[in-house]
Amino acid sequence: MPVFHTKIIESILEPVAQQVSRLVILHEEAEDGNAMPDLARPVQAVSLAVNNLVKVGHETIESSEDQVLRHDMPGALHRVETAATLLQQASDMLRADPYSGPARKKLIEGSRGILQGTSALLLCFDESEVRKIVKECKKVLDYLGVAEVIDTMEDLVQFLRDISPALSRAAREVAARASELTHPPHAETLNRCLESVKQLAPVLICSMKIYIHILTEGGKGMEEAAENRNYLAQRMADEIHEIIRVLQLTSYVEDGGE
Amino acid sequence: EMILEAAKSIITATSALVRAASAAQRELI
Repeated sequence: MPVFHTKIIESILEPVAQQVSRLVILHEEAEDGNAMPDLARPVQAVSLAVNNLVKVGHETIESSEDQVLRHDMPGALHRVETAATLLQQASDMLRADPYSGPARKKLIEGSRGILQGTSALLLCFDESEVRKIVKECKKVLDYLGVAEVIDTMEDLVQFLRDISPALSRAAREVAARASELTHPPHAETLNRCLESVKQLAPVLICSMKIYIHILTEGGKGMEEAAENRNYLAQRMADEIHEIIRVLQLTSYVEDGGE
Repeated sequence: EMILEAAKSIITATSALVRAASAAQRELI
């Protein structure tokens, strides 16, 4: 069962997650251990990468309009910086005493901190990307909300002009997101709901046309036509609400899974 | 996205560090 919920996060974090676990095991099995090599250079490389991440992170914060990201990301950046400091301290201590136990602990703590901080940062960024997709979905919901008040062909044409690009954008983004998820049931739900929305959209437009036709011709069945249109709009809205719910799941437990 | 690239660089660097630290311990086991 994958631990990381998107393929990109998994591809970034999975290799080092395994290595840190191995380091912990090796450290425990070796007890007092061999003399540690001089880690100054690899630690320096981590520090440089952390400095770059902090710079890019702050630029992302400054340029983002997402208040949640602006609030959460500094904490994750701080965790990474603190972990880099621990690694630096471990390296300094090991140079003085290559057998130092506390230095090894700092090394493991620092490596874990880098992993956890980077993970938190990527999650924070990923959640912000999800909020962008949810925003697109909500635009479609807003348009669906006015389907009931469309009673002329001119309004219907405008309705189509408005909802079509919003629906295309949302569909494109949801499909891309589904292909990024590591948990197949979530991806399948997104794809299934998206397929329903795509199938329902032309049927809804057709039902709106029928309603307008009956209304302008003054024929029978206006009430049934309105009911049918509302039912279809509601079904589309239900599917989009389900898409939004699944988009926001970042662990399997939230979905009642393992 | 730049932030993903920056995160990848950190993980690559940390990975190299952990490998270097593990190598010394592995010799002992």
